Amino acid sequence: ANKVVAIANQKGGVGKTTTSVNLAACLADAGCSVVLVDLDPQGNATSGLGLDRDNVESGTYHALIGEVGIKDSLLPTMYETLRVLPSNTDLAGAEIELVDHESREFRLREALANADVDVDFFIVDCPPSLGLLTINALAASDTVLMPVQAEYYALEGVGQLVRTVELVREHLNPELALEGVLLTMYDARTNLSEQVAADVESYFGNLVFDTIIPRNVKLSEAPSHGKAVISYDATSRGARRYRDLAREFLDRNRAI
Amino acid sequence: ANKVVAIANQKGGVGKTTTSVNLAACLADAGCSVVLVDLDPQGNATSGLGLDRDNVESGTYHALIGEVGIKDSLLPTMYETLRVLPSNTDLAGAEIELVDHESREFRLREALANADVDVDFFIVDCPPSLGLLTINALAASDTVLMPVQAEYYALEGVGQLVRTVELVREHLNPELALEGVLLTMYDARTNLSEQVAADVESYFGNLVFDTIIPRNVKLSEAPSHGKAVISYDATSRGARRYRDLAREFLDRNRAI
Ligand SMILES: Nc1ncnc2c1ncn2[C@@H]1O[C@H](COP(=O)(O)OP(=O)(O)OP(=O)(O)O)[C@@H](O)[C@H]1O
Ligand SMILES: Nc1ncnc2c1ncn2[C@@H]1O[C@H](COP(=O)(O)OP(=O)(O)OP(=O)(O)O)[C@@H](O)[C@H]1O
Ligand SMILES: [Mg+2]
Ligand SMILES: [Mg+2]
Repeated sequence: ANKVVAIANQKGGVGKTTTSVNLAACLADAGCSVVLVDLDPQGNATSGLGLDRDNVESGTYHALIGEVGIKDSLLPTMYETLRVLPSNTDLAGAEIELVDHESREFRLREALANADVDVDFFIVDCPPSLGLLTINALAASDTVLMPVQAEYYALEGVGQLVRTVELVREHLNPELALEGVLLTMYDARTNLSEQVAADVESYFGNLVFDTIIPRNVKLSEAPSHGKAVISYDATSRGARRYRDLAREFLDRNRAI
Repeated sequence: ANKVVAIANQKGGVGKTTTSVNLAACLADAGCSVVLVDLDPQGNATSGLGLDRDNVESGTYHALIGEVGIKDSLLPTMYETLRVLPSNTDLAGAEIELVDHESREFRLREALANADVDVDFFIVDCPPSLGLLTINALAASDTVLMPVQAEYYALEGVGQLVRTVELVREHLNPELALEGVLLTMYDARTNLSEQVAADVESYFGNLVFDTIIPRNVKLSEAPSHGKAVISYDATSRGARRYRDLAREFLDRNRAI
């Protein structure tokens, strides 16, 4: 219970939020209890599930600075067993504010330990950087799921991400393991996608999820309706692939 | 001369680097002298022009901390009048290192003022955040060019970007103006692109470039060959649109 999974990659626009929102929703739909932690000052995971970022009273920022407990900030969603710890622009100041804080890397870990919440999974959506917010997520997590867009620049950044995970494992969180690597925005018509997939598979072997997320316009339309893709268009390829991912994720976790 | 243009947007993956590299190359190809400043620890602009990030002796990081002058770190590219101030992973530590530094927001501005380099344009590729590196870029720039991906999450973030530019103008750089807003990865087959374009145009009016960059696979293939798209596939839609952008950019700048 209370397994914490960080969705992280410093490369921008690789599908971290899309994966966080849709994996969380599919797990909830499959009967799991889930809290989605929005650790990105952009607040896309918050609005992607139909919540109003501009009217958040307390959220992730307040949990990090220890002002409000996580339990008191959780917001319900249209999925009965999925709640969100929302983000707002206060979070943008957190990185600078936390720098001089004692145990600055463990603020999220401490907040989750004191959360007094009992769920199957915490899914943590990270911002596109390797700064203190993402370090907090990795220090607090049991595993990290890495979305890798099927593009050249995204492939280039994977090495830096792996080194950062190694450093966090050595100095901050010895239990941190890799949940898996997820190929996203895969376009079967281009050689580039095939080449990137081949490189990722040779680098990570069976840590790569069998499920590959294709480029699918329904995935980018769903957030404008404040819904996960399984509610926006359940028969779309995007919805079917994220359901497959949730099933594969659960198989890997039940096997433990 | 020496006009400084920041290419900025905290939303990840919206085409900042693709615009920096291709606008810089097209301007150089049209006879301008350009320095591309890679201010992103990912170093995508550096590798996108065929340079080796892992063998950078000195670059943007060293200029920010005042260790090496910009002129001594510039690297040549395949374009005669385009040079790069390269980035490497040292830059990842700069944000935390600069926090306690006096005049931490003006490190880049001071380095450019002392650069002893005479060019038409400095193009500054920013990381996907509104932290100290991007603030340094905005404090050092004459104008900011905002790439906005034709997607919902990218549209959501525009307000925060505009507010940050306003704050920098009020407190750090009263001369900072908007170079323009560039629509990127526009897919004419989807309603989403049309809706986002309409919203952006109603918000920014004639600050939106007439040139719209379409989604074009040649743009994402070019970096794996270390080339700008005009050299990778000169007849592609991606190459033609970035040439159009360079022409429109020069028209706006010559008119001044
Ligand atoms: N498989 C997909 N097919 C089509 N569009 C997608 C897909 N996955 C994500 N998108 C769209 O691509 C954009 C980038 O995805 P997303 O915002 O989830 O990435 P991110 O890694 O969270 O970005 P950031 O680095 O800014 O946090 C979004 O507009 C999203 O709607
Ligand atoms: N018009 C386009 N058509 C197709 N692919 C594109 C286009 N523009 C950019 N890309 C690809 O989309 C991805 C994101 O673009 P890019 O890396 O330039 O964005 P960015 O804003 O610099 O990202 P980051 O936030 O990580 O710095 C890259 O893989 C790039 O090759
Ligand atoms: Mg995101
Ligand atoms: Mg970039």
